[in-house]
Amino acid sequence: SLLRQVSSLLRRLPAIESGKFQDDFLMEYNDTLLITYLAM
Amino acid sequence: SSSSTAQAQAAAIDTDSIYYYDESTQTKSQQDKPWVNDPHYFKRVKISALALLKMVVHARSGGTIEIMGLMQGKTEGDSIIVMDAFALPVEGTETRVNAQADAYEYMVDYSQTNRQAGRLENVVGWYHSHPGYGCWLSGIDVSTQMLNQQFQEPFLAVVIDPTRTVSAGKVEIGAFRTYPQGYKPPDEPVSEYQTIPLNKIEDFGVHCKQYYSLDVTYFKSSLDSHLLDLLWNKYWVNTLSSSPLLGNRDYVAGQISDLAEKLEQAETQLHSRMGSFLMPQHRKKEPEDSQLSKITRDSSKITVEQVHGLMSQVIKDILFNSVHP
Amino acid sequence: EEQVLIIREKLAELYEAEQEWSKAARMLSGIDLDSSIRLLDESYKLSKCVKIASLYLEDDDAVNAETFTNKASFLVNNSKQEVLVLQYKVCAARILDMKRKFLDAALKYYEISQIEKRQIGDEWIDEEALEQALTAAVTCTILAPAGPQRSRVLANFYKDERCSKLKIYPILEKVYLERILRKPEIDSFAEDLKEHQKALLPDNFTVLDRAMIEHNLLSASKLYTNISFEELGALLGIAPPKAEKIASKMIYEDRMKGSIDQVEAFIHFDDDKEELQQWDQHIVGLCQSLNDVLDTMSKKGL
Repeated sequence: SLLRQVSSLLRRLPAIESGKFQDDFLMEYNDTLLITYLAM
Repeated sequence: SSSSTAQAQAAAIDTDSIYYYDESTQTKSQQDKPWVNDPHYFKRVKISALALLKMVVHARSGGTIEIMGLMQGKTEGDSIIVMDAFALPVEGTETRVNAQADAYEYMVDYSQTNRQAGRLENVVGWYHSHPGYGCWLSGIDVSTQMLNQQFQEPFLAVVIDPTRTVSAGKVEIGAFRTYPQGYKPPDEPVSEYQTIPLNKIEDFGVHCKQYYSLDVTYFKSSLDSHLLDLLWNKYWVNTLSSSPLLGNRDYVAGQISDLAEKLEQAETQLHSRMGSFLMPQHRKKEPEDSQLSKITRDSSKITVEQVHGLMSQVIKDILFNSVHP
Repeated sequence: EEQVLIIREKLAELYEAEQEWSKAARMLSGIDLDSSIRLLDESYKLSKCVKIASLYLEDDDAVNAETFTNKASFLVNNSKQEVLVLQYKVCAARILDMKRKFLDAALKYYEISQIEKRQIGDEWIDEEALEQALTAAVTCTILAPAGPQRSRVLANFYKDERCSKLKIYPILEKVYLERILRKPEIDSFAEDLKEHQKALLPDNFTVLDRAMIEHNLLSASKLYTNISFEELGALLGIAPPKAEKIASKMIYEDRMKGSIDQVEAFIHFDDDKEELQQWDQHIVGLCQSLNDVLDTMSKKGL
């Protein structure tokens, strides 16, 4: 049962995998870099 | 092991002794009224973990609306000890003087019911929230607190900023007492720097000499420690699954727009002073520099918090998204 | 009129004793409460309206009962007689329940279940009665159409620690946590339902069936990003076209977010949560299952 638990845990990786997530993540990444640039 | 248990129990009793309410001591302090002769009498505040949690949760539940509540506790020498807190059914603490007048009946009922339930602590102060604009007393707050200190001594004013609490990752809280009308305080040591938004700067500036802040410390009971330890075991899930960047977008946007306004204001003043630039003898010590240095400090503070948020996102991405079956 | 009133009341008592509820109600409703000849005081009128409504409800006659409950609603606010007010609230809740306005009925039952006093007038309110009101409130909420409003009321009940002692709690928990309900669970829940809660709807489904299908559909929308109607029908235990019809109705009523591709016979569920927030949710799940693995290992002494 323990091994089954571990395998179901591994099957949950990666936590999320979608184009929309990549877009949102990079958007947020760029926003933060922009703020840093403005602060500079 | 028995000795260590005994020690642990002794420590617990010591920790918990603060929770004991000695009515005679409090009555004596009420009779002596040491605070009457010294406007600066109270210097310290000790807040229980329970009261802190209740005030922060209440402040956050208000969102961008200011909330208000009361604190129960006692005094111990020059310290005010806050044991518990409860919310008041009022809103708009910053838009009218003495908002708590709406809740007098509620406060009386609550205090009486508490006494019947064996809770002897009196109300020792009020707390309210400043969502996103820092912990200080506005003009309205000063007049409310002065009123309280006239009729309800000992009385403390606590301000909590729930928005900054989220972004700073620690509770933004301030405890204050006002001076009597017309009292000239000795020169204050500069309190810790905090950003005041442009639309509040005047309100802040006019009244900041009418009150002083107290040193805030916290305490918890042995049971609190046990419960918080249990919670701490689960806290790592919160840390890994939270995104400060997500939760605080509106606040950061507000901060940046406030910064832009301050920059424009500083620039306008700089230009308007250019004329006198040619006559150095009129040049005063540049307040704008300190203004500009404040703006620089604010902008680096914002961007550091943002970069911290981004770092946690990148670490989470590497940790949870880079593994592929 | 005085004599008629006395005779009617007497006859009504006799009918009531023989459990001829509607006849007793009709006998009392013959009393002219708005007579211009004699002035009847408001509390008498209120007591009669509530009495007649209760009698009609004994025969599940919501229509006539509602007539008298509506009359009582104009009188109840000024009444100081708590017993009458309580009886009026019970009538109002039962009528809403019978008219299948389940969410409104649930809130009224819940209000009744929160009565603090244990004695009102010479009536004793026992815990059993309050528990029945609470159970009725939870039952009505489960039967209500699935959606955000129902979720909010469910959250109230789930956090009310009195509910955890109710027989109905296991199903309340699964419904609140938006888990799919299996046939055996639904059947056991159906055992305690009243007749009108098992009545057939025009589309040949019972009230319970519709509530359960919609609930399971909403739960499925949290589990899957998309699913074919073939599969969905199998999951819900109904024909695929039926599943499509119910899904389209829920999407149209904004009780579920999604889109239907009729050519492919597929439904795509939307989650209005931001991707980044979903990501955090998935991370919470991951951490918790890691925690479970570690707990299991420590239990096994590994």
